[in-house]
Amino acid sequence: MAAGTLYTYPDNWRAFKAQIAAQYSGASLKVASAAPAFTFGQTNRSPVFLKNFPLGKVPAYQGADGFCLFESNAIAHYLGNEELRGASPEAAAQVLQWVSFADSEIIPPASAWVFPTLGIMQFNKQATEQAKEDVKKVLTMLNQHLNTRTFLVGERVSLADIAVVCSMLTLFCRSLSLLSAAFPNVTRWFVTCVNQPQFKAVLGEVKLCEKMAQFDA
Amino acid sequence: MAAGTLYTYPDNWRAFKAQIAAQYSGASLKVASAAPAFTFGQTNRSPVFLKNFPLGKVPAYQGADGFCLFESNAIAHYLGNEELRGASPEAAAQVLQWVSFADSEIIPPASAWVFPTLGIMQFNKQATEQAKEDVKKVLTMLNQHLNTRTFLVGERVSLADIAVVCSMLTLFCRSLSLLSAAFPNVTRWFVTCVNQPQFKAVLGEVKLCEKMAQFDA
Amino acid sequence: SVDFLAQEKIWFDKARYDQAERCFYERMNG
Repeated sequence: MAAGTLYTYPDNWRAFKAQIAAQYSGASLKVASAAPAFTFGQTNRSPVFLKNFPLGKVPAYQGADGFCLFESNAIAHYLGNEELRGASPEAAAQVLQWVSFADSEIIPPASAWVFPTLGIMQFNKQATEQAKEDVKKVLTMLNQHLNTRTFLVGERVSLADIAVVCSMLTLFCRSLSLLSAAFPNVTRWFVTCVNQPQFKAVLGEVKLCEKMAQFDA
Repeated sequence: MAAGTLYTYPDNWRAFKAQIAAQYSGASLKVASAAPAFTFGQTNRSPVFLKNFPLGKVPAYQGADGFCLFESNAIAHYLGNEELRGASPEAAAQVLQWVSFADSEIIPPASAWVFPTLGIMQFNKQATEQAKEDVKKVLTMLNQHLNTRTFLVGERVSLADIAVVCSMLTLFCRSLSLLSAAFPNVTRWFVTCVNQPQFKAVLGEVKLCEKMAQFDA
Repeated sequence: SVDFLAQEKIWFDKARYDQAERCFYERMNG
């Protein structure tokens, strides 16, 4: 059973993937997200950290045995179990499919839409409108896939659900409520997932936003 | 042993990942990349195709048993074998780490650098200079990792090498030769990989570029 | 094949978003 430390800043949706996976597998995971254990911007630029994690990115995982990993999908995979990863070759491939899908189809437009509302980036009307269209396209596809399914792969939660849910957290919590009526299956699936005890233990109470967040200057 | 059809346009570096994986595993893979089997822009917009592959993206894989997959990393994983995927939990996680690394750290700056030289994008001096810096940073890190290693994970070719090599193909073939002297370990590793019979069967003869490609108007 | 590549969806801006996100969270974490 894996045991180690996850270095990250607080409320990092990428780190949540690994943390939720560890909840399912029972892996012993210490989260270092605040001083003195870890200060983002300082610790991850130190020579010691960069020796183990050359890109200085977080989340970063170091096992009690010294085994080091970066890239959140790899860490979540390592901290998961066979069920989460997909027990058959087909299921395992489908899990990877959805994990890649989250990174390539959800994160770019979600970031473009949400970052201005968080004050992370300047608002750009054209980019935001395009991002909304891209998100709608992706949700339409997901909604269709979840029409007859409770989870993305098979009949239980997998790393696919964990990755896609985490990639959509800021969307659902800041921008998506007015759209969620149009994607009832996605909303049903999302609410089911975030109410699983293992998700709740990491995310706490997840509130769908009441009002679409606007640009935060 | 998997058997099926890979739909793609010709010379698709994402499709190469799956094709090379199939070479290693012995999976029977038919590549549909030209009419009448597949015409990019037409076939992947047809209702039949979209029923199996809702995003219309390629590469897309359909097994002889009807099993459908999109996302190139998932297809390569499915068509690979245990050795390629990483035989231990640690190796498997490291493989996923490098596969994610290729998508998140190599492809964006490599594309931003190379696409203007292919006439696909407008040249933007600042963006190109930034992309070159990002690529150099990534290569520096890779070069250090490969200082004492022949392959990225373990002692044999894995999906990690396949994914990272394929993500760097256009770089090495168009823009990188003047830098390759600065990254001798990366060059050694790249040349070793592309000369493996399984890589050669898919990629043919891979020539490192002699002269740095410039913006092609 | 250049025509096909032109239709690929690539997140060219990723570095800009990564940097903005990094700066934001570095500020938030003191």
